[in-house]
Amino acid sequence: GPKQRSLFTFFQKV
Amino acid sequence: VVEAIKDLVQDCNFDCNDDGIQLQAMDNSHVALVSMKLSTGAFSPFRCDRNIALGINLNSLMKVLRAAGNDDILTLKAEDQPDSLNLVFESPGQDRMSEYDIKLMDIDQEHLGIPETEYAATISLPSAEFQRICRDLSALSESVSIEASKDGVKFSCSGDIGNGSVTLRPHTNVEDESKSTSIALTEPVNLTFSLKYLVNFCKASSLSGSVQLCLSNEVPLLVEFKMGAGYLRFYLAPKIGD
Repeated sequence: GPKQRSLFTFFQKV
Repeated sequence: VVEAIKDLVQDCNFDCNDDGIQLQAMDNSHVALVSMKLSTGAFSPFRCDRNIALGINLNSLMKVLRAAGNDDILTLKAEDQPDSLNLVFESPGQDRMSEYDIKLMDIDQEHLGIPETEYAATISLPSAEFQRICRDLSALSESVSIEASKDGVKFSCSGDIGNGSVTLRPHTNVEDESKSTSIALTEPVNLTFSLKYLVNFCKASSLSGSVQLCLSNEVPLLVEFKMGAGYLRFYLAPKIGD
């Protein structure tokens, strides 16, 4: 099945 | 608000400035993010002389908040460079006043920049309806697919015992706007999310009669509960096939 992605894949640390 | 987020995030910085109180925190697995804002309009009065981050353990805060009556007036106070937060509860008749201090913590929190996004689909629906869908489907499966098209929005799942789906079509309730369902769409979207997190987000249902789901293919879902003078937003990273 599809894999759970991390938020870090989409949002950058500031 | 604390009740709604305490099972998702534990230690949080409450960032106080002239605009009010803001909070951003990620869950331990870095899959979900909470973003809260309480504007100054949520308070009367509100005063903040200097930007300050109040590091608070939400379990500790809940222990103290449980001591408050539902209709009590709550006053929150912290000094410059504080080591504790002072909470005062006053009953509406002012015949009872209780006072607590909870210890603050130094929290080194990772802050994420959330890009301004033009979402492909924005769905507004009653928060109780969304809560029911998430609860019902979580009995069958760990994941839900949310598929939005011009005809409606379909929540579907499949698990060991079988599969299920709920389809909502746009609907206007003239008496109560929060009971309406609307879908604004620039292109069809289809995304898969963990139900465990969505069920958790729905603990915020008591804060707002309606909830907004914002989706674009291959980006995190935004679940927003608007409050009188602020918002509670949850972001959830999708599940994506290899």
